[in-house]
Amino acid sequence: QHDVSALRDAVSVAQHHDAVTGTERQHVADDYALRLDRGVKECQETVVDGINRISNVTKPLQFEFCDLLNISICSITENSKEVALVLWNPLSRTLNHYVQLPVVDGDYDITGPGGTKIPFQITPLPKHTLLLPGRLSNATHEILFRAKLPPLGYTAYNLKKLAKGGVSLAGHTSILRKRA
Amino acid sequence: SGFADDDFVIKNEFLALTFDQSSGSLKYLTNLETNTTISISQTFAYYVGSVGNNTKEPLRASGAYIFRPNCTGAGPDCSRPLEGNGTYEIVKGPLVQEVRQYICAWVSQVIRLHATSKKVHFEWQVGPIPVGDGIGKEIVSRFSTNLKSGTEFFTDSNGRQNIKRRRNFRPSFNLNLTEPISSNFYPVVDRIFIQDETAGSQLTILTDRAQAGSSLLEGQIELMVHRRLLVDDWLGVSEPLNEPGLGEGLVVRGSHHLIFTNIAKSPRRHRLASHDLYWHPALLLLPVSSTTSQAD
Repeated sequence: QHDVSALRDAVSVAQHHDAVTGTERQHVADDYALRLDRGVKECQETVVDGINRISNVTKPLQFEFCDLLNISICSITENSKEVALVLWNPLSRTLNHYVQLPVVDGDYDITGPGGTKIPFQITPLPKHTLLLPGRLSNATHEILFRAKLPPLGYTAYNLKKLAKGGVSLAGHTSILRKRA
Repeated sequence: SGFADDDFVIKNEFLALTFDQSSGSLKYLTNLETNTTISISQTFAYYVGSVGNNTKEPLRASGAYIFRPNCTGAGPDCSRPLEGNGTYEIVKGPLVQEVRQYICAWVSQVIRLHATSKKVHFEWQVGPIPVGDGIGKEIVSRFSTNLKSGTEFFTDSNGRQNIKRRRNFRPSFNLNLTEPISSNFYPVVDRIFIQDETAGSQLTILTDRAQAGSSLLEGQIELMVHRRLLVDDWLGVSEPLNEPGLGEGLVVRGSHHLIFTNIAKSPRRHRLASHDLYWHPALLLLPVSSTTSQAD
C-alpha cells in the first residue's frame, strides 16, 4: 500500500499564487520541487503496484522509472543488457507513441507482444545533450521505436543489447553536418 | 515561389519542412493533406530586462512579477536576435527525421518530424543565459509566417475555452497603452494559435509548460522560454530572478509542438494532440536478470 497523498499535498501547496506564477523566493522554489518530487515517487510506487496486480505476475516485479529521460539519462537502459519496458496508456483510445531511450552505442533488438520484432532507429545524441552542464550519463545514442498501446491498458516490450555481430533490425540513419 | 534548388526537406506523409541550405533555418511548411504551403521562420531572440528605478512606481524593474523590456518600441524591433556562427546537422532515418540547430553556445534546438506524426516537434534548449555583460535577458522563441492573422490571436485558459486576444486592445475598457510589448503578452497554459480566415489556415503551438505568449506582428507567435534578470522588481520577492543553479545559471529544455492545418480541422487536431502530450504513457522499466525472466 502506498499513499498518493504526498503528491496531493505537494500540488495543493503549489496552488499558492507564488508557486503558480514563479514569484516565490529561490529557496521556496527548491522546496516546492522537493515536495513534488517526493510525491511523484510515491505515486510511481502506486503505479508499480497497479501494473503488478493487473498483469498477474507470479511475484511482484520491482519496476523503476527514469525521471531524467528529457535530458537522455536512464541508468537502466544505459547499463543493462536486457530491459523489460511497460508502457501504460491512461487514455481511453488506442495510442501510437514514439518511445525514445538513451543507450550506449551498440547493436540492439526490440521485441513486442508475442515476441514480434519491432523496427527501431538508433541515432547519436545531439552534442548539446552530450555537453549539457551537470549531466552524468554513459549514453551516447538514443533508440527510438513506435509503441502501439491499447486504451487504458499496457503493452510490454523487451529491449536487448546484442552481442557483437548480432542481427539487429535497426533502421539506417544518415547524418549530414553543416556550418551555418 | 521562393524555393531554392539547394533547399533541403524533411517530410512524412502529412507534413514537409523546407530548410535553407546555407543557414539550416526553417523556410517553408507544407501540409501535404491540404496541399497548403506557408513561409515560416523560427528564431530565438531576447528582450533586455529593464533595470528600472525602484524608488518610483512607474519605473519598476523587470523581474519575477513583471516582464518589462527596456525599450518603448512596438513589435519585435524591441528585441535582439540571437545569432551566432552556428552549425546544424540533418539526421534522417526511417522513424524520425530531425534538424539539429546549434545556434550559439547557449541556445540549440532539434526540429523533429516523426514518420506518422501530424505535428512538428521543436525541442529547444536555452541556457545558461550569460549575464557577464550585466544585462538581464528574457528569451523568446518566435515563429513568423505569412498567415494573414490581423491583430488577433488565441490563447487557452487553463484547459477551458480558448480566448480571442486582440493586439493593443482590451474588451472591457479603453486601453491606454504604455507598455507595447508586455501589455500584449498573455498566459499560455498549453496552447496558442493564429488563424488566417481568408486562407482558412491555422497555426497552433502546444507548449509543455505554462509560458507567456503573444503575437506582436501579423502572422507571428512568440513564446517566452527562459528569463534571467539581475534586479529585484520590488514587488515583494526581494531577490532578482537570477537562478544561478550550479553557479552558471539554469539550462532549460522544453518542447513546442506545432500543428498546421485548416481552421475546421484544427480544434480536433490540437485537442487530441494535447491529450497525447499531457496524458502521455507512463514508462516502467525493469532490468531483466536470471531472477526476472522474460516470461514474467
